[in-house]
Amino acid sequence: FDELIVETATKRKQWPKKILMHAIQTMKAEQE
Amino acid sequence: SVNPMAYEAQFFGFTPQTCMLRIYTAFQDYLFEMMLVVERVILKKLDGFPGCKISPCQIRKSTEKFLLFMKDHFDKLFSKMEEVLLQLVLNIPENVILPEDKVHEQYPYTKEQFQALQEEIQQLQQQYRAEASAGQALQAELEEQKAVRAELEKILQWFDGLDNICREHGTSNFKESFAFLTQNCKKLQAVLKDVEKKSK
Amino acid sequence: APGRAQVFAAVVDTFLEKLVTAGSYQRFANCYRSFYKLQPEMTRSIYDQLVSQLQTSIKEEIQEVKDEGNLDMLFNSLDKIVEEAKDHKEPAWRPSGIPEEDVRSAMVPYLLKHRSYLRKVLKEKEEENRKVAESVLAGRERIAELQQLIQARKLAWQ
Repeated sequence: FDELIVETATKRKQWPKKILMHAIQTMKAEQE
Repeated sequence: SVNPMAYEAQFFGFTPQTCMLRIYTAFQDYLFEMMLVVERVILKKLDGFPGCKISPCQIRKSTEKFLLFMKDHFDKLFSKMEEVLLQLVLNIPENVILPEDKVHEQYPYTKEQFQALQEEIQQLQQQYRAEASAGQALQAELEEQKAVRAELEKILQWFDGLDNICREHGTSNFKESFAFLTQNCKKLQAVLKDVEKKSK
Repeated sequence: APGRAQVFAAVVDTFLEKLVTAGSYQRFANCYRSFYKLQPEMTRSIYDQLVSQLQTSIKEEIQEVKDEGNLDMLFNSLDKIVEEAKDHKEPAWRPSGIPEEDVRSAMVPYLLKHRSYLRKVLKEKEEENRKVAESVLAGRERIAELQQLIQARKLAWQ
């Protein structure tokens, strides 16, 4: 249970940034 | 009910309970280890008194008695410490948001708002594409117009050239001179006829 | 108010103090009564070593946990974050447990930027097209003019 909490919390912390990176790349490519 | 303290785990990288558990087991291990060391030291000291009547069993009983007492206090004190640390140190007050989540305070978008924003962006993209192709069409027509205009101007120049030829040969107004020419022709034809008649 | 690091140190020190107070020398001598009677000084020195060793071990363990978890840095940074939020009275946002929802807001600032970029380029494109359209219209008029001129010249000739 503890590992699950830490894993979930880590994803909550890190994944929005990762997703954003892809989204920004997509937008930049589209703009170009 | 277990409070998973997931938000704290997001900040610390571990759950506060794990941290406390880690400290608890370490402290407890030390306590036990130390008591075993104490017991070993006492037994060793007793070896120096062969005549004494204290048996290892007695010492073991004393150790257990002291350890039990300590363990009991240890648990009470530790749960107090845990309570304080989980409340004051290893916790994130409910009015506090972590830096990586600040965006949620600044842009609390509902699903509908988000979709509307996405739709608006798609619409803008379509509009832009339409404008871009309209722009291409306009550019294409401009190119075409250039060619057509060149052609038309060439024709006009041709007419100018025609007029210039006439002018060079003294006929400034073509129409009058043409009329004049026609009259002359007619006169000539009349004269010709006349001559022919006379010659017969 | 003392920072989290100070509170943490104070709470652990208090724990240790109370633990040692609870496990007093009297209590220890009382448990090892027979040995205490035989060797009171020895008992005292063993007890003192027990207490100091226990305190040292526990302090070392705490330091190790702090180093491993980088707790001092985290405590200080959390103090700052809490300080910044002191005017924020109502409960702050928390993960909803639905990742798609939570990631949405993270996207919003960039989508807004993208939207204003698209608005800008669309406006520029429209402006540009408007100008080109004007010259296309002017071009058409010019062509019409030229055609009329040619027509007139042709008629004149005819």
